[in-house]
Amino acid sequence: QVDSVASDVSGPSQEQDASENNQCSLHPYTVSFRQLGWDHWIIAPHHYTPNYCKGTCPRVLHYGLNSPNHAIIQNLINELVNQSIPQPSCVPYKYDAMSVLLIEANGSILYKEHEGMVAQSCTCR
Amino acid sequence: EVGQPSTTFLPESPTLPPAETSTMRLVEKLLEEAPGKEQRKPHLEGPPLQYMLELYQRSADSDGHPRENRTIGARMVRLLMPSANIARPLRGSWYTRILNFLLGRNRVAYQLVKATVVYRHQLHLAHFNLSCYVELWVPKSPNNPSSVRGSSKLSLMSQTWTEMDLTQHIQQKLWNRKGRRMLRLRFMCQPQNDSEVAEFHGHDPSSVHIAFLLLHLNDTHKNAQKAELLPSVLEEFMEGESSLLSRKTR
Repeated sequence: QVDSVASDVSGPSQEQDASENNQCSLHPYTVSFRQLGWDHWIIAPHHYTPNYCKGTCPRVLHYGLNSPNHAIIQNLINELVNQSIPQPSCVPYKYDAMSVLLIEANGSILYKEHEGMVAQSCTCR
Repeated sequence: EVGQPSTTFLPESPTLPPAETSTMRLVEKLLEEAPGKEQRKPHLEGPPLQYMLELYQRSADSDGHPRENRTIGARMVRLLMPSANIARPLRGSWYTRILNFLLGRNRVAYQLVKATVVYRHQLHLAHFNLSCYVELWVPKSPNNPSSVRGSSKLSLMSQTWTEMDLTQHIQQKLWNRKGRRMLRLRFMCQPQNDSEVAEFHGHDPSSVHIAFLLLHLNDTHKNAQKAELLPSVLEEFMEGESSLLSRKTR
């Protein structure tokens, strides 16, 4: 079975060609706190750029995708053993922090750095 | 909930299915101290907000990315206004107010990095120039002096504001106390010109911002980031798998 997979993955398939343009990657996205309905208590910044990850995960997870061993195994399981086990998903890999300035319910003003607010890169896992 | 401005849906939510719980926990954390829409406006003006906006601009760029060279020394800075501002009887030429700052409960184990009170050391009120200072207010007892002064330095904010370090006092006396935690300060002013003392009586500077408290905090609740260690069993498996794959590919 591994032999057949190995021969399958040795050259790009038509399916891979088609999905190459739609491969898992980071997409920029900005939303205003007004759109989120939070502008009455978040003073700064006015905009939030969380970004997002979108695209298909290739059958062979190359190093650039930073996929963990588990994702590689799960891909193999999907391919070889049980197709009801899903292929890995395209999700954020690294995140940036974001600082906000907000008014609290008791009237105090808070500067706070929140971790994990901005997607910086993507992975398949 | 996008497009549905509401900060009250969380407490009203029924029991959430597990998949939604973690998402809601984050949003809940973000919103836990959010005020109602009508509460913001009264606090949006004046030196306290100006101070925090300047602090923000020094610490983060316009997109909110924390600056690498930021110097605040903590991940959180909370500005507290006095919850009570009580006038005391005049003593000679001294005008005195007691300022109460409610520190609230230490709900998520915040570590206090630094605490300072920022106050006006010069007040211009109804044509009078006042010199002011702040000291800790401690109830009189045989073992306690009536007040303790901290070390003061001029604030970066303006020439009329001074910053006094209270970290040690709050850390030792208040921070780990259970229940109600309140810092009491005595704000004292005196006309700069002795001849103005009699005329000054009757004027009240309570309507202007005279002091606020700054707490620099770190959240110790956050899990330390774990190194991604490959379990040895899986490592062995992967080594075998990769050599098998490379042989077959060859």
